[in-house]
Amino acid sequence: YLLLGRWRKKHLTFRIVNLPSTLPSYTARAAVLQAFQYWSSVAPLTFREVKAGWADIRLSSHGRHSPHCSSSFDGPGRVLAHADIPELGSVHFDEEELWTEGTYRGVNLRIIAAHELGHALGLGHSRYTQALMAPVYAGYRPYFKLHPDDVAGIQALYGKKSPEIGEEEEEDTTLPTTTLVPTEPGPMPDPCSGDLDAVMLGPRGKTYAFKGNYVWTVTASGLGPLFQVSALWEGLPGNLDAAVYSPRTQWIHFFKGDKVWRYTNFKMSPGFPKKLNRVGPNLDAALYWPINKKVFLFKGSGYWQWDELATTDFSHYPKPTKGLFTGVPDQPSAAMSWLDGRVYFFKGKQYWRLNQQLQAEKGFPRDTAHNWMHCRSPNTTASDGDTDSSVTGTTLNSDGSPRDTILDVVPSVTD
Amino acid sequence: RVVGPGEKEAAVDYLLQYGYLQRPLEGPDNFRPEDVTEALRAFQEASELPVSGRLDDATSARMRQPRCGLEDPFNEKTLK
Repeated sequence: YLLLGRWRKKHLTFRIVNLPSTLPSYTARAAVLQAFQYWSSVAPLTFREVKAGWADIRLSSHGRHSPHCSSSFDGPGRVLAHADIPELGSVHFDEEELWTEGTYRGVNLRIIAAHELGHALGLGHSRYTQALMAPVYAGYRPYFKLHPDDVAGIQALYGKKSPEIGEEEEEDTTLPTTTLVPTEPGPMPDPCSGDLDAVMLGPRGKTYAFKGNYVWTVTASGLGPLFQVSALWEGLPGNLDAAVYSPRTQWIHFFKGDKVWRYTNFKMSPGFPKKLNRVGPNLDAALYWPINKKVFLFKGSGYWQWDELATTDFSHYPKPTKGLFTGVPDQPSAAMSWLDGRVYFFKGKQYWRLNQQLQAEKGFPRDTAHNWMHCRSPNTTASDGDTDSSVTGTTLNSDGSPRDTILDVVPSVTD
Repeated sequence: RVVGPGEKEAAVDYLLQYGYLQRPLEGPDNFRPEDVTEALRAFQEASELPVSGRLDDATSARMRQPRCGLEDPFNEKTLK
């Protein structure tokens, strides 16, 4: 690694002025937040977002020429981005590139943003071609992580990350801010381990898998990148108990302990999180059943049926899960209704598929890692026939679920 | 393979843009062949390519790859 300079403080502010338009704004924003976290996870750096005014690091996108930047870009290909060294703080992306996330097509915004932030923090180019700080873009890597040379470089500038964050300096806190980090993200889970905290068929038919502090999307062609949960849903903790999206209300509910969080897309609803006081804490799983448009909450061997838009009488709940969902395990890890109209339950490293009569189908449980996460089991060969064609052969990005008008009613399950 | 003048010019531009070649403050505008050869060797070494000092296909291809706009710090001295 080469060192070009350093900031004289470790708690930096940043501002996203604008980001490339080829990505949805929430995807681009999540990519940039994750880029910051690569560095803050290995060095005692924190990054605080400001929405207006001056910031130490300012990210923006511009075309071939910009009145605010002396370095021009050159259209698609070649130069992708550039950044200033400390303590200047500009990070610029070439607007004409095909910026992408979660695909080998185009240029991955998260990886390039992390590279340019490396410059903004004081790192020059590395001569290791596999390092993030190598000058040439090495392409999309689904399980990207910093190279030891990147880690050594940033730690040479700012030291190693220690459990205590504190001491020193600065900063005016009067601006509206979003606090990023400073919680330890924890180890990145292995999607091939097969066990999950929660799964959800989310907005636009995307399938989300949650484990620890991370979330990723599951598609027919593979897995998306792992994001920290809080990078996508600001304010949401990791290690969730359950997650469920309702096409009826377009609300996403997340459950953890005795609290519930509600989001519309990636924006938290005002007043949340709230305390769960009418159903038990520490739920196991949740799913939306499109047939009756109700949300089902599972804990132990029981379930609650909840109408999001009406006052539900929970006095007869919990009811035995086996009374309605035949052949599923107690204490499921996760559950969801999926694009194929079937209900899926997950527990341990296995999953169960239920037919329209909510009975577990023959041949289940099957291996979650193999059939959902595209992982090759060391004990499984192609001739084993352990392939669930309804999962692996389906395009996941269309949502045929019904959508009703959003009603501004506070769910009765919450206080 | 014979390298065309346009390709050679593009390579020199690249080496100049990314810090492998430095234009002298005084003297002729054209780089000496040995300066270009040394810059190419530095670029090839930094790119983990066979080090020949010649503009071969692999070197040209490497120069066409998408990259960061900042200069590289690599020259014979830093690589050593």
